[in-house]
Amino acid sequence: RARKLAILNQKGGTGKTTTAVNLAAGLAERGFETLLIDTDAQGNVGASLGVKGDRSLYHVLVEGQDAADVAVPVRGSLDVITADATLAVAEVWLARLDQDRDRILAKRMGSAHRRYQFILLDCGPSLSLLNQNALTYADEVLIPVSCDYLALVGVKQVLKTLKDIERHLGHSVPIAGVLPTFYDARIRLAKEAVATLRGHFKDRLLDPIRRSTRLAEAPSHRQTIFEYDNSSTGAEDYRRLVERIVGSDRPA
Amino acid sequence: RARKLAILNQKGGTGKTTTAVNLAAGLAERGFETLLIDTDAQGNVGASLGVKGDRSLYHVLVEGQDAADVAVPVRGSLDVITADATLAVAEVWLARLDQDRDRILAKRMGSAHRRYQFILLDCGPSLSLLNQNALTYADEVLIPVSCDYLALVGVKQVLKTLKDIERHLGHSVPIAGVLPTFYDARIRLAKEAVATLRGHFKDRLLDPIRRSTRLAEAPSHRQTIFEYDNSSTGAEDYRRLVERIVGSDRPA
Ligand SMILES: Nc1ncnc2c1ncn2[C@@H]1O[C@H](COP(=O)(O)OP(=O)(O)OP(=O)(O)O)[C@@H](O)[C@H]1O
Ligand SMILES: Nc1ncnc2c1ncn2[C@@H]1O[C@H](COP(=O)(O)OP(=O)(O)OP(=O)(O)O)[C@@H](O)[C@H]1O
Ligand SMILES: [Mg+2]
Ligand SMILES: [Mg+2]
Repeated sequence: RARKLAILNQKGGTGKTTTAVNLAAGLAERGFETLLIDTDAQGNVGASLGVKGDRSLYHVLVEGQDAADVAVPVRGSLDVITADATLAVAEVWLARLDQDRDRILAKRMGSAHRRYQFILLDCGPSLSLLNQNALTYADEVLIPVSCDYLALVGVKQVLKTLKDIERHLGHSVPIAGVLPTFYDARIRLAKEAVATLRGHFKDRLLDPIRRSTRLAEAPSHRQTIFEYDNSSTGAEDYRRLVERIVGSDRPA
Repeated sequence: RARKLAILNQKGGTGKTTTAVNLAAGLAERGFETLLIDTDAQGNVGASLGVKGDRSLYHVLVEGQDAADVAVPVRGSLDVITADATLAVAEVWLARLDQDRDRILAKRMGSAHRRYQFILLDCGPSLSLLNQNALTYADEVLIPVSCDYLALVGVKQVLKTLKDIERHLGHSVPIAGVLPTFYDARIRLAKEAVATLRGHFKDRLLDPIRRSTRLAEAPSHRQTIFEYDNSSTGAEDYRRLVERIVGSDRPA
């Protein structure tokens, strides 16, 4: 059975897509059959890997097409379901349903988890029904948090969202880890952010991803960090994350 | 009559809130009566200025309360309408309306523009009905773009959104300016991003906001950049933006 991991933080620009793409690529490189689903209408997963499917998550969610047919193989052991601006229409469509509007994704994905060992969901920066669908489908969540004050403020809201899903939908989504991103040891604010997160999340705090221009350059070459510069700090940090996720069992 | 300026980019983390807060503060400092409206459920405007109104944009939009009653004075000549997570509920409420769901904000704000000379709207990172409402109410848009590849990719989507509003709602929102943010002259990617933007937007490209830790620290002190460190590059760059906005008339 696949481990289903949502990569989520409603704060914008915290490194969700960068984490989703490089974690998925790292898991595939280790030989795990991996599916990466873009649930964000920006469609940055496709932009980062240089893939534009003829169909997207919209076709799975709203038109009920089979996820296995819409998924596109992009690297060895890595398939992707892309997204584009039409997904924004799906949000309105979900809102106008009278029931189960939080569970549509879980219903549609059906047996897809049998083909894969890991299913990752790159979530958009919002408190949307699409993200509630992603959380109801996932069985654990990875929270990238950039090392700055407004992102720290945002973490409280992520925890509230998780509590709401558990209370109202009866679906518990344990935290696989909180991942500090854009870490720069020379900046006091970054060190304080990590210290605050460590105090709060203890052993669920993952080793930080350091700020690295190579990580920002890789998408412009439509490559993962491992393909673009395998010896960069970005590749090192994301490889460590892969090992940590592989090594840990699904959180309780 | 007030100039109504939406600060918008559906890409996350491009400096929208930082720009909205510091531009609003700079305009108020220059003596213009200014209203800053947070249209993002994250509520980062309130977090950045240390204000938590007892009511928010939700009360104006969904409950029809008077904007003038909900606005809170936070500095001399600067009032704020805050937001919080309940605004996410307003998105579903808007989606379930059968007509005019793009124009509710414009209807509700009514005569507020008579009290102010500038009304700024901090928009959240999404392609949402709330943002369509902000664009239908505004008469010009400022687009902060961080100097990285994925943000550049996102600008095409912003332009599409503006075209859609014009075509479907008959409301034209000219671009007051495109503002490069997180600019670091030592990084090639940043220089390339600005060159690409200049080629596309010509004289609507504004002078970049340089990456400056002081800008990231100011919100943790609930201060504007002018209050926190008036001699920083951040204060210099935002003061230049204020002069540029004041000096230019509403774009044609
Ligand atoms: N550790 C890092 N060091 C330097 N640049 C990074 C790092 N992580 C991500 N980036 C760059 O920062 C920008 C924002 O990252 P990304 O798009 O992954 O964030 P996001 O949370 O997915 O944003 P959104 O909220 O819009 O979905 C991108 O251009 C990315 O290439
Ligand atoms: N020029 C800058 N230099 C350094 N840090 C900055 C700069 N501009 C903004 N920041 C910091 O970067 C983070 C992101 O900025 P901000 O929250 O303003 O972006 P945003 O576009 O409003 O994000 P969202 O998409 O979540 O609404 C904040 O912590 C902010 O303090
Ligand atoms: Mg993203
Ligand atoms: Mg913001």
